[in-house]
Amino acid sequence: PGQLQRWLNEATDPSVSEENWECIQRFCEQVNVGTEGPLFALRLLAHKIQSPQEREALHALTVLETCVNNCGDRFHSEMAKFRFLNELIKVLSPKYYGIWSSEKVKSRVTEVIFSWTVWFPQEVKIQDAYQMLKKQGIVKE
Amino acid sequence: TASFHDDSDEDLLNI
Repeated sequence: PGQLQRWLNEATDPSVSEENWECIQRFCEQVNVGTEGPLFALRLLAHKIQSPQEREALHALTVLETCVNNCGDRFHSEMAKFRFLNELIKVLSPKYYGIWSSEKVKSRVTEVIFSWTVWFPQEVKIQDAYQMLKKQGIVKE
Repeated sequence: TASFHDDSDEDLLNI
């Protein structure tokens, strides 16, 4: 987890506006090392995505999307659990981090969850999470 | 040998 944390800190540095693809790539490679990789990686990513610093959160969303495209089934099954989906939902909810997160971050989180409903139709929990957000009026069509 | 991999999950957050 230490190495994952170091790559992620560098990849989400809020003082840098450009994407650091080298660090993002290293982080994704590190996710696949060891059985705990996906679990730790998602825990670290959730924390960064919840950051009140817009740039840090947006960088973290880019890292997340790169991982979804590059990491395997173990990462996908872990991100499709309520444990991680709840962390994303907290960014959208005014009862949680929604009061600090910017509209830009919130709309990207919504896009990410929506895109997963399309790419991973077999993941029932993703569909449930999205339906709940719609029912609560947090996601508008 | 048993893995430490945690397969458990939470419930969907009620907001």
